[in-house]
Amino acid sequence: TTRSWDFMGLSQQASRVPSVESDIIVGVLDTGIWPESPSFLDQGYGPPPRKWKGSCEVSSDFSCNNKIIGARSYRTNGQYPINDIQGPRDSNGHGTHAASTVAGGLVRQASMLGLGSGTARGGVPSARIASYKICWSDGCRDADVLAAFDDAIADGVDIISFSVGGRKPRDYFNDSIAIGAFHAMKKGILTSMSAGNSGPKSFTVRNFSPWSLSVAASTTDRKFLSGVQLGDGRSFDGVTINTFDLNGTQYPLVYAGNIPNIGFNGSISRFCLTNSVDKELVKGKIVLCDFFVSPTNLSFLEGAIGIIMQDNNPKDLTFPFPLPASHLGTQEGALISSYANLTSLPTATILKSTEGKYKETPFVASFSSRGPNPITPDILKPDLSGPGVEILAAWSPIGPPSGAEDDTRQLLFNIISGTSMSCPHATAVAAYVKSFHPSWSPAALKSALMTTAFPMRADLNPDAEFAYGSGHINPLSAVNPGLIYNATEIDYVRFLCGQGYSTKLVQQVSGDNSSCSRGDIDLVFDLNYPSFALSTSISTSISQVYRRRVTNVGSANSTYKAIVSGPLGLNITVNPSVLSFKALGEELRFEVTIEGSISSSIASGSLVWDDGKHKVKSPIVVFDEN
Amino acid sequence: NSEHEDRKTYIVYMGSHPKDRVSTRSHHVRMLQETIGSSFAPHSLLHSYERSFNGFVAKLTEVEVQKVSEMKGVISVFPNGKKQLH
Repeated sequence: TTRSWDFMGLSQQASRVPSVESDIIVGVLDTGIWPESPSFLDQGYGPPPRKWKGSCEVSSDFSCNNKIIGARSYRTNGQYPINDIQGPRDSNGHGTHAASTVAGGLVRQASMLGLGSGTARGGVPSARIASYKICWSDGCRDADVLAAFDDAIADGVDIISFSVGGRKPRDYFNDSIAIGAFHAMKKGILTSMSAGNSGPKSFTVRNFSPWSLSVAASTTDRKFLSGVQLGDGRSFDGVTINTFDLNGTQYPLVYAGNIPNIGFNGSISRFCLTNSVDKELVKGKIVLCDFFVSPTNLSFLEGAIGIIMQDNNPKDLTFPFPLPASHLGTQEGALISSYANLTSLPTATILKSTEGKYKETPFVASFSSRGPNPITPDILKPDLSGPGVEILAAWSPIGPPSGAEDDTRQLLFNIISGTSMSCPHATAVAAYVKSFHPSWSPAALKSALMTTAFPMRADLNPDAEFAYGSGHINPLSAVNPGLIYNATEIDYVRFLCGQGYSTKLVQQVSGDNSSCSRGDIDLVFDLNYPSFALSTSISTSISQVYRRRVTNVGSANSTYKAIVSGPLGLNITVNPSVLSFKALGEELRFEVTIEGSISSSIASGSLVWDDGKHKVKSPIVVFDEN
Repeated sequence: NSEHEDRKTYIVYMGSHPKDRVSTRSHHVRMLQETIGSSFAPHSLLHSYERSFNGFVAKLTEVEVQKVSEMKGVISVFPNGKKQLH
């Protein structure tokens, strides 16, 4: 956060409504919180807002304050993992990181042992935090997820940040997260969720319910480089978050393929698979491996000075390591291998990370989960993208920053990557928008974020909208979107009818007299969603109508014209193509018709409603379901 | 003991609370005992969702899961699975 907010234009000087922002309560469902973090000091904060009905699980070593106004932990089965702390204290760091990204106060000169130095801050630094600990060292159980949603909704939080997901997609009402988010939406609470880290494969997006916001992870313009210098003077730029400084000292370099452990041969040990290298022969040396090794899986290199890894994997998922480490591509790796194998006494050193700049950014991280939506392909997911690569935010000093048990660094800030990091950025922007428009519904907030997103470049993101959704969050524009695609619980219930749910079921879910009819099959195309998706097959003739309505939240008297851009082979029409509003809050309807066929796996276009002041943009994606 | 070992933790989701009342733990126990029989021990009901929606967490056998799935007002019954940090 020392870079991410400025990168997207939300500077410290950005316009705010402090009295409203300080009444916003953000519920963070995660690993708990470290209340002593400088990000959560409560100087200058008044008592909790009157609407707050939550509680703090106080113990001899844990209490809340006027910044962290609530904290509870959930472990339904009552059996705690041995090394975990009972209660809401965060022994991992992840929950502290998320909470401070959303609503942490300003901390000047924050850094991770000198890396990423700057002012760490949340997107809504005046807002209050309610922490719900649902995740423990053995994972996050559905029963605890639902228990936390049950409380957070009733406690009076305004928005929920949820950076957790399942391995497999599940139908909406067999999924604790979708269920919790649905009931949150019913109470006017938007749930912002991480899209998942299973990219770049297709259909990997998780947390895709239409009533929640699904957030992909993208880069800022800052990247960290961890250089390698060889004894012959050559140097290479690798990546990783390396806080260790070897002061330029050259250490013996050994190729893992040359030091197999008993029972292994060099063809295995070269990849540094667990226990495959001789423990004695790595001591005091820098080890060169032909594959990436997880920082949590390095105990077999105990006594080594450092690790250099080379492979073909993308270099945008960078981790802190418990020892000096650098990760390079195979081109540089081949040169280092050749040096290590052909020199009689090869040496190398690994440099402490330095900051570099991406030339072309933002792009969606390779690890960020991709659409299409695995359950409802005609709803585009993820919804949008936000900063989720190398994010510096608060950390628990008892949580190993690399995740490795033997990592003894005790840090107040850590630099990590994931959609877990992009989600709280989107949560904060939604809260920021809500501080200007406190009465806006979850769907209105979503719409504001999606229709004002910065466009992202398809040439940098081959999966296009399936990687970034509507684009990159744009906090300043989201405050004034001009038009919003609103939706209420009734709209989502009708959507569920279209998904095959029965009247009986939707009545039970909603608690009212909603009913489904036999003609409800195509209702997915009528859900008032701020994006348009259609699954089809290549060369199949299509003719699909979408019914939408937009509410005027810009200028009372305004006329919007539809500007459509469509790919070759598709004819996209909007009827009417001009919308004339006479009042704020007025709602007008229109239809979008897509006709033609596609000749490639994905065809992207857009609809922009333009009144000269606002550009209300929605992506249109037609794709091959096969 | 063997019956206890066969029980796994499930979430029983029942949607919104009925308009005129909030379902409580005692209500859920009563429902389970009516459906499964008096053999259902209250301590097998691990948690009741009472504040924002209706449902509960219980240790159930596979046969009991089938019975509970058919219970009036039940929308879904699914295992207490595990999620991961992202």
